[in-house]
Formats: sequence, structure tokens, C-alpha cells
Amino acid sequence: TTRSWDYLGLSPQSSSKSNLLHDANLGDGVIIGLLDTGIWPESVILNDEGLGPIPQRWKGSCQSGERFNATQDCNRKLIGAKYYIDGFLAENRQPFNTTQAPDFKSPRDSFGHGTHTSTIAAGSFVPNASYKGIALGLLRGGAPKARIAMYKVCWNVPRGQCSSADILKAFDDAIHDGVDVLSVSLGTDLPLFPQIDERDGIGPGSFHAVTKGITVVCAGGNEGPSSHTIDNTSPWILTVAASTVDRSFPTGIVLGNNFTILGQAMFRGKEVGFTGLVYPENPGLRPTLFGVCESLTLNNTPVAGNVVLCFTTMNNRAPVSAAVTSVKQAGGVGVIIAKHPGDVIGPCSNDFPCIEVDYELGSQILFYMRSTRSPIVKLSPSKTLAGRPVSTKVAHFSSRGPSSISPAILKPDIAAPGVSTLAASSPFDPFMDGGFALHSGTSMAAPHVSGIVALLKAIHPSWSPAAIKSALMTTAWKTDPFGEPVFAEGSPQKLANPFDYGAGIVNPNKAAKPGLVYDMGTDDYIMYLCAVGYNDSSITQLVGKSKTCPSPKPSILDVNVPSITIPSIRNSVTLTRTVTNVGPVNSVYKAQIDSPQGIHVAVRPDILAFNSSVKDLSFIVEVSTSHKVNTGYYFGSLTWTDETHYVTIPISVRTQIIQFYTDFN
Amino acid sequence: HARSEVHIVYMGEKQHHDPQHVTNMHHDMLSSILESKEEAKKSMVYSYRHGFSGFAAKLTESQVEKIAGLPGVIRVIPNQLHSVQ
Repeated sequence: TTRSWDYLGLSPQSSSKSNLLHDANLGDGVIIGLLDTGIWPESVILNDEGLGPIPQRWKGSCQSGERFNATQDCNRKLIGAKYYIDGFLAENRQPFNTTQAPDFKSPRDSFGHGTHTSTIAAGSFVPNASYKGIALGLLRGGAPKARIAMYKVCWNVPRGQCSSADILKAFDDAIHDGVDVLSVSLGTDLPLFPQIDERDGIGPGSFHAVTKGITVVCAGGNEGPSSHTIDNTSPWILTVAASTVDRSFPTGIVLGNNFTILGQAMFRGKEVGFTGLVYPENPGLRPTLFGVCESLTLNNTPVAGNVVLCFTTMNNRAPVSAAVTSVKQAGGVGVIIAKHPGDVIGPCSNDFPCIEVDYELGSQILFYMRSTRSPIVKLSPSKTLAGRPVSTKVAHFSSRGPSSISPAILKPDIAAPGVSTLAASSPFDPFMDGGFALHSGTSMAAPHVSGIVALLKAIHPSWSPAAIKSALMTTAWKTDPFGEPVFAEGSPQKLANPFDYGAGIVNPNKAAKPGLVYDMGTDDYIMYLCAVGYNDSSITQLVGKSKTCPSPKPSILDVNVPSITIPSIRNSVTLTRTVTNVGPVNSVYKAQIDSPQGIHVAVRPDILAFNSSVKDLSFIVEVSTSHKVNTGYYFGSLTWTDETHYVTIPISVRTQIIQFYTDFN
Repeated sequence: HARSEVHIVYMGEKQHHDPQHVTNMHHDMLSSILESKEEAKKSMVYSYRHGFSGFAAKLTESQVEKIAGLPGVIRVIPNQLHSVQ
């Protein structure tokens, strides 16, 4: 967060008149609940200096347990801390084993994930924070004066596992305790379950939270960049994709011919002076790939004292780890990994230099090696580059839409920084240094949005979760802060579209004054449930009131979400939306349409005039296709503007002349 | 003995404001299936009683079928694991 909040325009030192951080008094009085791996209460970023008393409406508490003393470890920043393990233990059918992976039967965090996410959302100010000197700056949460309530539901087993029975209990308690925002950086495996009987507990738990006014912000999942991988897809959830910020960690690779290449790494060891550079070439015509990072064959290569170059087509961290292990064992002093864009960089153990370059630069290094008898290389420690010219991208790992179970509801909703975020962690985190660690994931993106929601709650306490979600979506950036396009990592890299970043990159200052909102309440969610086929008795039970779905069934296209997504159009469709004026009373808005290619979009009426008695206005959108074959999705937008506010929603349309048809040819 | 697994008995919006009353109702419901209050208490993992109604309990497949047919039960969901992202 030493860069992400500045990147998003929320600098505490900013003198800008429209700074949400100042207007919201740093989120004072707002309570953010997190369902996560617990918290490390001694972290300096959880200090409660300058905070007033705990809000009187707070009904939660701190629970003592192993190495966690509720009286000593909670303060005016950390006002709630509970743990939930019974569902996890009942599932595992064996005693909780903390020998292999340490954990505590208490709210104390061993994994580090919960400490990281909670301090992204609401950590206090910590100047001069860094990871071994890189990413140096002022560390803080998005709402530095908001209070934190940790509901520990995940345990330190591989991947940080949590059971739905525990998650639901945490939702139940959080609703009772009085949190304003719930930040849930959890997901489940694909394929997904239906939303109301979703086995993950997040669907129903979040439904009850949202209908009680609590905004629920969820990670979209790390299964990208394939389409249909987005998780937490219910329309009442605010689902977050992960993007990069304008910061990178260039790491110098100087070749013997004095040509300098900048790779990326988190290498903070000593410079490796000019030394031999080797690549395990295939001997003869044998097809074995000796120089593949994940299966390096070093028998015929003089590795000791040298730097090794390898190539991989895998885009996760596994080949990096494998190459480092092999090269270290063989006495090498560094490794250069040539790879496609993929999972983000991370430090290698014991400051071993592991520098990543793309395939193009990797090939250049190899050409140099093949052109000289004794290739040499010098490796420099990583530096921090922030601002121009570093571009913004949707992360490779970030799960992509459309939603596999409700393709007419756009997911993800929005993107936020989630790559190489510096925040507090647990001392048991192997990548922690001095209390802080750089981590990546949609887990890190979600609490960025949760912090912003806390600020919005502080200045608009009466706004519904849907209004807050609309404000965030309709004002989101479609470009980076410099006006340059946002790319989506993948193979190939492409310009980002709504299935990569939803409505765009979150723009907090604009979200404070959206002009119009696409609001929703329980009745709108009921309409959604009717549209997707839930029966009357289930819906009645769910909402606690007698409800009968209209006949004919409502169209899912009419659900009042701040996006239009038409997964299947043959000729034309008509849909409705309603907007609520939250800006100046006597406002007049005009429609501006950017139609998707081959799609005609018309809006009736195309002028909306609000006054003191007219706050909500509906309009009709007519969409027709001129395509004659089944197509993929084309994208456009609809903007309502009064020349001060620009209320933009994405439009995504797919023509399907033959419906329910898989076309692999 | 049939193997019992943790299931979530989801009952939607709670019908009573008093949390203790909601929990008692959950115990009664579970007792009617397990045929004793003691068994019900042993089987119950959580009672969801603030934000919504329902409970988590260790149930066999036949118990799941019986409880799913009781009035007020929306669905009985097997416990599922999640992971951090």
C-alpha cells in the first residue's frame, strides 16, 4: 500500500479539494469485518493512536485463545477478533496438527494472509515501510481510522483452508456485531454451485448481510486468465479483479558485451559481479529439453559459480522455484528465468538472485551467449520504479468473466490493485521482512475496495450496498491514471474488457459524487432469484416474507445492476433500468451511447430530468444485432451525463443465432 | 454405523428475534430426527441465529434426507472447503 493509495488518488498529503480520504475523516467510525486467517495484533500498523472510543453501536468482542489475550491484544483499532474452527475440525476428522504448519487456536494469524488483507483495508499510518528496502513509503490502509473486526475462519494448511460451516457462522456473528463492510478474500473451486444453495456459504451469508445494509466485498478468484473462471458471482456481492499499479522492481542484468537488460525480481542480496553465464543446451539431436526451468538437466553444464539461464512456457511460480532449487544444489549463484507473463514475481529464499525476463529478452540473452566463447553476466539488486512509464494491467492470475452460472450479470464488478502489495504480515510468513510482506492476489484487491467502501460509508451512511457498488462501478477508470489504456495479461496480452476488469479500475474520489446510482434492494434481489428460477417457497423462506414470483417470469436482463450484459441475442431485446439522483436536485442528464460493434443500442427516453419530487427515473434500452453468425462478445457503454457527472455502465453483447450451441470448430 | 458428515441446514431469514429461541428451535428440529436431545447436542456444530436461521450438524445421508423434508428447511448443503485467494 506504499504505492496503491497514492495511485488511486488517496494521498493523505494531497491538497486536492475532492479527496475522499479527507472528506471521510479517514473512515473514522466505520467498522470493517474480515473473514480470513486471523490477525497478528502486535503489528505496528494496528496501533490505535489518534482513534476515539470504540463506536457505541458495536456489539462484537474479542475472544481469547492460544497466544491471544483479548484484553491486551485488542485495542481501539482491532475491536473484534473471533475464531471459528469447529466446522473445519469436523470435516478433517483428526486433531488439529500444528507441528508441520504452525497455527493458533485463537484469532492470532500464523499464515499472514488475514493480517495482510486487514491492514490493506484499514491499517494505521506507518512511515518508511518496505520489504528489504524496496517498495519504500508510507504504509497505511484505505480507511486508516476505520476499525477492524477479524473473524478467523481459515487455517494454516496448504492454500489456507476454511470450511463453509465456519464461514456461515462468521457471517452470522458479523451481522449481529454491527460491521459496516465485510471483506471476504476467499473463493471456492470451479465449477461453481448455484448462488443460494452455494456450498461455499458466501452466497447465502452475503445475501443476509447485504439485505441488512452491509456491503460485502469478495475476491474474484485467482483462476485467470481463462474466461468463465470468476468466483463469488452473486449480484449482491461486490466482486473484485486484481490489477497492477504503476510500480515495478527492475533488476539489472549486464551482459559481457555491456548490454543491459532490465528483468523483474525482488532480489535484495549483494550484487553478483561479472561471472560465467550458462545455458544447459541439448547435446546433439536428442529432444530432451535440458534448459527448461522446471526440469533443468545440469549434468553436462558447469554450473558452480555461474548464473544459469532457463526457459519455461509455464506461467506460474513453480518453474522459478524448481530452477532455483536445481541451480543452488549445483552450486550456481543465480538464475535468469525467461517466461511468458504469468504469476507475479516474488522473492527467492535467502536472497538468491532469481530474475524473470520475458521470452523476447531471454532470447536476446541466449543470442549473446551463442555469439561469444565465454559469456559473462552481472546481476544487480532490484530497485523500485514508480510512476511513468510503468503501465497498468489486469493481473494474469485474476479470474475472468463472464459468470459461468449467471452470464447476464457482469462479473467481476471492478478491479483494484492486487499485485505486489506491501502490507503487514505474520512473523511466520516466509516472505515477511521487518513486519511487512509483498503479496499478490485478488485477496489483496478486495480489501482495497473494502477500504474505499468504508470511506464512502463514512460520507454516505444511508447509501445501500447496491448504491455504493453502483457509485464505484459507474465512475471507474477505463484507463490508467495517465490516460493510457489498461491491458489484460494473458497469452496474448490484449486490451482489457469488462470480463477482465468489470466496470474498470476503482476511482475512489469520483465514486464519492457519482451523480446517479443504479440502486437495488431486497425486492430487486428477489426479482433476480425469480428470474434465475428459484421457487416461491425457497424465496419466501430466504427473505422471511411471503413472496410470489410474477408470471411470466421476470427477465434477468431487467435486474437493476450497473451494467448491461446480453449473453444471447438473435434479433433484438428490450430491457429496463432505473436510476436514482444522488446529486444536485434539479439535474438533467442526457444519454451517450457507445454501441458494441455490429450492435445497435437505443435508449428511451434519452433525457432524464430530475427535480425535488422526481428522484428515480426509469428508461428502456433497445438492443439489436446486425450479425448473421454466432459471435463472441462485443463491448460498448452507456453514459448518462449532466456535463459534470459521467455515469457510465459497460455493455457486453454476444450474438447467438443458434442458441445453447457449443462451437469448437 | 453410517458415516456422518457436516451439513448446513439452511433455513433462510430467521422467524424470531430472540436468538435463544431460534437455537432451541434448531435443537428441537434436530432432536426430532436424531430421537434424543443428547444426540442432537452432540451432533450440532453451530446454530446460525443472528443474521439468518439454520444450523450445521453432523448428519448421515438418511438423516439429511429426513431433515430436508421438514418444514422451514430451504436446503441441506454439504460442508465445503474454501481457500484464500
